Parts: sequence; C-alpha cells; structure tokens
Amino acid sequence: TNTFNYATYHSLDEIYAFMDLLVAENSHLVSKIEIGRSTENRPIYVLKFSKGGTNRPAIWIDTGIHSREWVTQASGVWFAKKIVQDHENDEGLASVLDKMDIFLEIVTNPDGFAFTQTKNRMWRKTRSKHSNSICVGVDPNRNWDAGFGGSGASGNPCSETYHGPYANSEPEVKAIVDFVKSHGNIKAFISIHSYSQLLLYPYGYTTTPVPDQKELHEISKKAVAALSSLYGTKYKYGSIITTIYKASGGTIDWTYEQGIKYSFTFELRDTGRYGFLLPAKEIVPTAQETWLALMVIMQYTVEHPY
Amino acid sequence: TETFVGHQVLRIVPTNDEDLQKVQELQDLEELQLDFWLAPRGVGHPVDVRVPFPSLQPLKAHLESNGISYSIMIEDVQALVDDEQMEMLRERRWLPLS
Repeated sequence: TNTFNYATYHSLDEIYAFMDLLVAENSHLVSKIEIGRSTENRPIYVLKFSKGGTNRPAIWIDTGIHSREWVTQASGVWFAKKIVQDHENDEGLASVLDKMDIFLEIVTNPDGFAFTQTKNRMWRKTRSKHSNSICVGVDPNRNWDAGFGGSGASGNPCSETYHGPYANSEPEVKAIVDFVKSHGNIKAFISIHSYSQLLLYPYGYTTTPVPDQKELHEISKKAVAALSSLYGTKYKYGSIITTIYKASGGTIDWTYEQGIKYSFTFELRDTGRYGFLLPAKEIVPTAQETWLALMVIMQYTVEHPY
Repeated sequence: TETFVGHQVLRIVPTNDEDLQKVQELQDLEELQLDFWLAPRGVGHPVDVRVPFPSLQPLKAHLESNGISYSIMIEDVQALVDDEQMEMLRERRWLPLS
C-alpha cells in the first residue's frame, strides 16, 4: 500500500484490493469483516483496527453512503492508511487505539459506487428495485428508523431523497444496524458525506435539541478549528435541522437514539465549486484536514467515557 | 453510460423569502429533471442544481423572469466527467497483487 496512489480516484475492485493488501501488510492491527451483502450481492466490508481484547468500546467511521460523493470513499482509503502509519508514532492515535477499536467502512454503498463508475456518475442512491415504479434506489440517508417517512424525505421512488418502503429496507443500512446492535459498545459514530463543508450532529428530523446539544456543539467547534487550521477551509457546524434542512430517517439520528452520544456527520470540502466532481488533486488535502477533525472527536470520545 | 453533455450546474443564491419560496418550488417540477446538489436551505445560502440541457433555457428564463440571479458553476458537466475519467486512466499504475 506504499505505492498505492492516494491522489486519484479508484474503482470498487481497486479499493477492495487495497483493503486486502492493507490487512495482509498489517495483520497485527487490521482485519476485514464482511457485515452484509448489497442488493446486487456485493460484499459490504468494514476494516477493524484493533490492538486486541474482546468487545472493546469502539469508534465507527463510514464513507461513501452517497455513491457519487467520490471524495468521501477516497478519503476513507487515505484514513485507513493513515491509521496504520500513525498507530504507534502518533501519541493521540495510539492513545485512542489503546482503549478503543476503530471500524472503518470505506464503501458504504458498493452498488451505487459501481454504478457511478459504469453507468451514471451522478448516482446517489442504492440500487434496489421497487414494485410499481420504474425508478430505482433508495436514499440510504433517509432509510434509518429515526423519524422514518417524515418530512425531509420523499415517498416518491423517483426522488433523490426517496426514503424507501420501510425503515432498514436497504441491505446497506440494515447491515450497519445489525452490526451496531450486535456490537453494543460503539461510543462514537461518524458518517462522512460531501460537499458543503459542514460538521453536523443530531437531530435532523425534529427541532427538539438533543439532550447533549451543548457538548456536541463544543466538540464540533474544536473539531472544525482543528480542520481549518491546516488549509483554512471554512466549515459551519450545528444540528442538521438548524444548519441545513429537515431530513428524516437519517443515519446519525438513529445512532444517537441508540445511545451513541458522539454521533456526527461531515460534509467535506469543496473549495473549488466542482461539487461531486472534485478534482483528484484535492483528495489528499481533503482527507488530511478531515483527519484532524476526526482525531479531535476520537480523542474526546476516549477522554470522556460514558 | 449516461452522458451529461450540455448539462450545467447553476448556483442560485436566494436573497429573500420570496426567492427562496420560488427556488423551493422548483424541486417539485419533475419534468425539468433537476438534480439538486445543494438543496434550498435558507436565504443567503447557495443552491446548486444540475440542469439537463433541454431544461436549461426554460429554467434560466423562469429565474430571470422572476428576478432571481444565478451563476453558472459548471459550464459542461460532461467535460469534467471526461477529465476525471482521463485522470483515472492515466493514474492507473497501481496494480494489486494477486
């Protein structure tokens, strides 16, 4: 993985091969878990970074649930390599891994990602089919069992924000739900999207502030300060509903309601107005600055157990 | 493969509640096949929308007749997709071990 080009976009096969190689090179630290299968029967993989022990508390990071947001999957690849590079040399990361495991799901929506590489670069949803509709796919960030089907999601299968026929209808979502429930000890959950330079915490489906709003706001402030310190990228932060718009059935609303207090979602940078076509030369800077924010959240999680 | 020849991405910044309302209404006009990259979220916040070529003229006319200003964020989406594809092919030097 030292010769892997982190500054370009890669196909699903290349990313999956990268994961295998990373595991082979670092078997003392990294393992690969198949947590489920997609609608089109692609394996859904999570990398587990662990220094050992059973059922240790854990931090979850996922990238690429919206398939066209390529800079997120590419950042996920970079994060994976960063963890193996720094796990001994970086005091902060070492202290995190001394106490907790990290789970990293790089391609959260493999069917959608493959579709963006072969048929439609702008595909965002899953690839599930629906009876009585010619339209395909569900927005996997509207398919969680938290305010499911409420406003801020669409009941129209042709919409980009279609919530699906029922909560967890998408195997890509169900796989994470099952994993989080069966693990039972995940303390931070970070879901990464692009592109509007935001760090958000729950809720998205209701204006009622979360009980931990003040604390999550303070963590966000520190994380954004760290992120901005590298290249000056400007981020806004706050709850989903007050910072962007009402969105029901979202990932981190569900994780928060499962008791995962440190639930956050990122919208990564676009400093050049390219949207989902962010030039590859921005991948590494994006990942680097995001990593600083992730470290703030991870270290805070370790230092503030609950 | 779906192509995006002639598609543009417009950036619209609603400057008042009336603008915002009109931009929000665009989300319901399914015949225009607009793809909102950044959905309307408030006055002063940019809205980025990918517009297929056949919808460009009617949408621009609609915005202009309502006095809503916009800028062209991406002139031709396909040109960027082509660049991206070219770059991926050029950089495909890394081959996984069997």
